Amino acid sequence: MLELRLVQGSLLKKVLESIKELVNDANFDCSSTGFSLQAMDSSHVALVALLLRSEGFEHYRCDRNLSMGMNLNNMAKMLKCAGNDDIITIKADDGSDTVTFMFESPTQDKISDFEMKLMDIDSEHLGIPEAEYDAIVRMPSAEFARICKDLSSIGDTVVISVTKEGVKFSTKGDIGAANIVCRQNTTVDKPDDATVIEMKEPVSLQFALRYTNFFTKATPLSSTVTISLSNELPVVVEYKIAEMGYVRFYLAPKIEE
Amino acid sequence: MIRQKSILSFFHKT
Repeated sequence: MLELRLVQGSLLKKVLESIKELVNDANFDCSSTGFSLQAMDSSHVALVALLLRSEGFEHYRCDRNLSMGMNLNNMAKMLKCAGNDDIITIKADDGSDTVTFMFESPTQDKISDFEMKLMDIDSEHLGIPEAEYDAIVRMPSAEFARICKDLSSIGDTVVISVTKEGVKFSTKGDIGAANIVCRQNTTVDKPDDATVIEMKEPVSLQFALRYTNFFTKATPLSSTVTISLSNELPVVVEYKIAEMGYVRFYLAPKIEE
Repeated sequence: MIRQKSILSFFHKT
């Protein structure tokens, strides 16, 4: 038996909106730790890892570890039917081939339940090694989204370079080239508006903008984004989910061979 | 030549 009650239901709505275009089908894993997911896009270029910790739920009952295969587009369709202020409860019985999403309005005057069919998904769980990153950039998530969107109108790939000068995002395309440099800036009114760069080694890596633009669908989840880079390793683009966990996107670089 | 690496060349099945 599984019963997870999330008072801030809008978080789950935003999570689905952030990953449904990158991943079609995925197994949601439920354990005493929390509600999590790890899935690759169909080309195996990017990987998404989601964690919503059990402590973040108002009620969290998960009698045994359970893996539920879901079509993310269908799940998003159902969650779109929940109001932004609704409380969402996820329910499943042991051995059932369905999951139920229950939506309660804040005043309890409207209660809906949506039952979705589960699916069998052959998924490969990958071990993500702990890494020390050469450079970690924290910046406003809206700024990162703007940069990815702007550069994708010029080129298909972005080179992200971190030096002591700052973080540079560059692209080239048929019509020309573009460079955007963000310098460390901690003298801002709100801490979330800061750009903070921690650099051990200079880094320069090239990525497909198509994917970084998918990642920025998570912008509504967090006002800041953390980009962790090491030469010749996948970049990690992390959006923290307030007091609950995170959505992390890993993207394999393009490498000169 | 620039090649797109696969995530599977960095992370392995558990």
